Amino acid sequence: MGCASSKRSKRTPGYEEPTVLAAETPFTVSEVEALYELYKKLSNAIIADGLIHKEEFQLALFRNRNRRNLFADRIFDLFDVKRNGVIEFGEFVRSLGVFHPNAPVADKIAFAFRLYDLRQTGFIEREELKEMVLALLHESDLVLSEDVVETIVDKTFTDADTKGDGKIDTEEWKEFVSKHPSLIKNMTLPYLKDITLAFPSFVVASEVEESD
Amino acid sequence: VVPATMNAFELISTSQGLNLSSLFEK
Repeated sequence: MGCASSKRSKRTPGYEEPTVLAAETPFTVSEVEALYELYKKLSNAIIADGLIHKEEFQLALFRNRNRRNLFADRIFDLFDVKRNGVIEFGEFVRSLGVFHPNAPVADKIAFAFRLYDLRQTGFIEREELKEMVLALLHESDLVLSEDVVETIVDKTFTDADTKGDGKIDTEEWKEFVSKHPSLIKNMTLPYLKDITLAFPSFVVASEVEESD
Repeated sequence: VVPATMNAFELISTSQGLNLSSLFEK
């Protein structure tokens, strides 16, 4: 019977069954199917291989494939769990799961920590914080004097580094976020609750039937 | 205007690179 399916759907490398991904994330099966529609669009935007390359990620975020950005690089690297230079479908869904409104807050806090731990030492260090502030200023064309930058970084660091050992660990980070919950506001994407409306997955649904 | 009392993490969390909502724009 295998030869009957001349229109068998082509699955990209890294494709995982929606039921498996739904079991591991806050998404329902139909939401994962809708995410696959979005994923196909993003992953074929420049290189038609069904994998999200960094240029495609930058294009989706900034409408510009060449716009480098420290924070977008960090997000890409965290999504690219296998570290093979592309975001596969399973990686895309699991990582976006953290941004779901129903995802545990602890996961959002942990993700933000890893994002800001630029050199992956297990701590956010003062130099990293300063580097991120400078990157933000550069990105937004804001100009601040060196003194003001130092003051902002120093004050924040003193507030967060309660143990005073010159680095922010995960415990200190959790405590700091609990005092400033707005810090993880961008770890929640309300869009993810309406993803099935934005990307209906009729095609995927019929493909599932076909393969049964 | 960025006051010197601004929380540095608050500032960096406004980065466009961290705003994934643009992934969903058609």
